[in-house]
Amino acid sequence: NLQKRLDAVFKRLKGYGRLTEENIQDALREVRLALLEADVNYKVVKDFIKRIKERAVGSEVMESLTPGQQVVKIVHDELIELLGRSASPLSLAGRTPVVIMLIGLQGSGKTTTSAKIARFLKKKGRRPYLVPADVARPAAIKQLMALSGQAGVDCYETEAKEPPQEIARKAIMQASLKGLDTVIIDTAGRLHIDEALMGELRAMKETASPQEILFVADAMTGQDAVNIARSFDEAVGITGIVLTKIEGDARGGAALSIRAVTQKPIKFIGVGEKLNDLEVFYPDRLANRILG
Amino acid sequence: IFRKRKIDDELLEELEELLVTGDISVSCVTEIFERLKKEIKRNAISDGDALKEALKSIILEMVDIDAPPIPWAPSPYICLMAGVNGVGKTTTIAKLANILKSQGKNPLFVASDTFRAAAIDQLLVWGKRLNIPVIHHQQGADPSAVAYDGIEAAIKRGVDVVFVDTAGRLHTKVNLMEELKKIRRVIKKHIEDAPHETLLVLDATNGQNALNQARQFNEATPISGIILTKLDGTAKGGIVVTIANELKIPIRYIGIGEKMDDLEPFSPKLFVDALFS
Ligand SMILES: Nc1nc2c(ncn2[C@@H]2O[C@H](COP(=O)(O)OP(=O)(O)OP(=O)(O)O)[C@@H](O)[C@H]2O)c(=O)[nH]1
Ligand SMILES: Nc1nc2c(ncn2[C@@H]2O[C@H](COP(=O)(O)OP(=O)(O)OP(=O)(O)O)[C@@H](O)[C@H]2O)c(=O)[nH]1
Ligand SMILES: [Mg+2]
Ligand SMILES: [Mg+2]
Repeated sequence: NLQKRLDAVFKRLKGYGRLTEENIQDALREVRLALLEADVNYKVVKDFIKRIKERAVGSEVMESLTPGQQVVKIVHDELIELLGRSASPLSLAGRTPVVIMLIGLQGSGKTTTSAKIARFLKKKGRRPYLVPADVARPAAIKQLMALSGQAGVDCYETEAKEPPQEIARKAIMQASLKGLDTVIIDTAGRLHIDEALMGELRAMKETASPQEILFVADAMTGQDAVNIARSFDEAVGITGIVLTKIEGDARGGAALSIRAVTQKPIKFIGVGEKLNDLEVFYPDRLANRILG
Repeated sequence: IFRKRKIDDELLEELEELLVTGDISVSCVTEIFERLKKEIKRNAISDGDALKEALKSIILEMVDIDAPPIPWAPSPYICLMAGVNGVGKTTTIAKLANILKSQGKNPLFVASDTFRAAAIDQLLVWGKRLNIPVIHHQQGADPSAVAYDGIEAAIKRGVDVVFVDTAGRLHTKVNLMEELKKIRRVIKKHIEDAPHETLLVLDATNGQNALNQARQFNEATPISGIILTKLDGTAKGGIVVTIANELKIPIRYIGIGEKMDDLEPFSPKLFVDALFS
């Protein structure tokens, strides 16, 4: 892991007196390598290393008896800073029904996460309503309806024969009539470069006025995370991020890239396929993973 | 970035950035650069264009695994699909079956994902669209039992190719990998040479984790081929360079969209060209 690699760098210093610029450069090279292996975007790593260097040439490292540990501490602190210092809750205040819309690439976990969030909110005493607005993918509506049954949450019924904006509009009216306070809209997976489908998202936003637009991203995403997140954010504007499939061994560097480019908070992480596998995001656990 | 430029540190750094941002592992990029430096010396390469060509041919050699094409015979030819969650296994089965039907082959679908909500329904929709029968049990059934029944049906019906769809699973989940091994064992008990193909589906937007996926899945159920999906996005899928170099598994197809026609045979040359575009 990074601590061991940095200790090895600084071990060669024992008895050579003060740390030099070159020692720091070696240490930074190890940090850079660790971050790239963790899937943090190349340019994000470059900026990050610049910030680390400024602190690393300061007295906290140069005059430390354990410079390796000091560098790890600085990297850890900067990661936490970048990942978002504290947990950021869903924005649910205001006129009901409050609308949450989930967006993202194909297969990232939107449908499963929609049901997870519904279950989460129900446990907190809210009255959620699930809306299957994916009319493209085979059996997508059946998938959400099955999950809503498992979550014990009401689901808007549709047969995929109307456009997603219509489904959203009617579902929100239904929720109002039923006295349900939170509408959770599952959308079809789409590419950030698909102009027509990004336009469809804008149209849905216009119709549904969501208070939260959550970008659902796979924790295993690689270098392209920056590109993808920026495009979704610029096209429709995201208010938060959900990082899924994080319970595997993906280092999760994509989180850093997405945070760096959108500055939006990571609200939840998906830690499994079951509906209770949703956790509120805390940055320090992910920081440790990214460092390896 | 290549034309008329002299080969200096700045150019080499730009090349490193290009390859790393394409998701090729840093260790693999290091190896590529070591080979490149030898090439530069051996052939006295002095301009950007020649350098680019040398670089391309090094990477091409890594991904162009020498393997005969998939025969899709003898019947019933059993093809087991595996991979982590959401990569495109089910959709890719539909695409492969579509190609085989157009070649006059008679496929069969086996719905061995009995766990995920509406997974069976999803495969049923594709079966209906392609006019391909689907062997399935109820939600929650034993995936191996479904696979067994699928092989039985394939033999009885004289089907040419059998696609066994499995649930997405993270390679780190021991019990799920054991389940996959069991599906394979059950298939093997039924037909000795089966599964004739075990195809690992990888998502081109994944980064270094795809290497772990390839290693672990290959360990559990020897992978005969890789299918790289979602290359219609902006990710380059460069991790397959590392995977091919290390595991020598042929990349067979690429997924380039969500429709049944959106599958193409893997072209090493086009793939390497795309890395540099
Ligand atoms: N291991 C794991 N799997 C997950 C997690 N979240 C979702 N999945 C799985 O990922 C796969 C894809 O999930 P979906 O909810 O269908 O993804 P989606 O974004 O709705 O997909 P599209 O609608 O096709 O774009 C399924 O197999 C889910 O069970 C998670 O946190 N961990
Ligand atoms: N853009 C694009 N989308 C794809 C491609 N292949 C599959 N998809 C989409 O990716 C999503 C997931 O596809 P599935 O076939 O359900 O993936 P899976 O691996 O079977 O998922 P699980 O069974 O849940 O693990 C769907 O929305 C597909 O339409 C591709 O090549 N390009
Ligand atoms: Mg979905
Ligand atoms: Mg599937």
